[in-house]
Amino acid sequence: LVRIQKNKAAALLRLAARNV
Amino acid sequence: TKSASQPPAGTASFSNPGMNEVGNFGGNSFMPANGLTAAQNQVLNLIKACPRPEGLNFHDLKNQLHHMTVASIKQAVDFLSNEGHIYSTVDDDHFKSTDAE
Repeated sequence: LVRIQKNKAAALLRLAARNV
Repeated sequence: TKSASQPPAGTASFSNPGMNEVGNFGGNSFMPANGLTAAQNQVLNLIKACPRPEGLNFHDLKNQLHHMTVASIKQAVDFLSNEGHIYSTVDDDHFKSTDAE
């Protein structure tokens, strides 16, 4: 579960970084 | 006798300002503004459409995209997760989308 949340957080960060 | 009051049925005045110019990339029928290829979009849409909390299994992806090779699906998945559109959940074969709509 922690792993999933970590992956999600990382993915959201990547997405956010791209959208800047 | 013709009634002028009725508009012709065929006119779909469905204008979407700003959105229509993007789609004309060669023969690639639809390529939305997100910069993904058609294959990547299909993969993303399937993952998006999966209601399960653990996300979509790679196996399901493969079964629903008969026309794509395993390698090209993997490639699309790789790309999408690199971009942050999807992420793996319970294991490396399950994916969920970050794109909340």
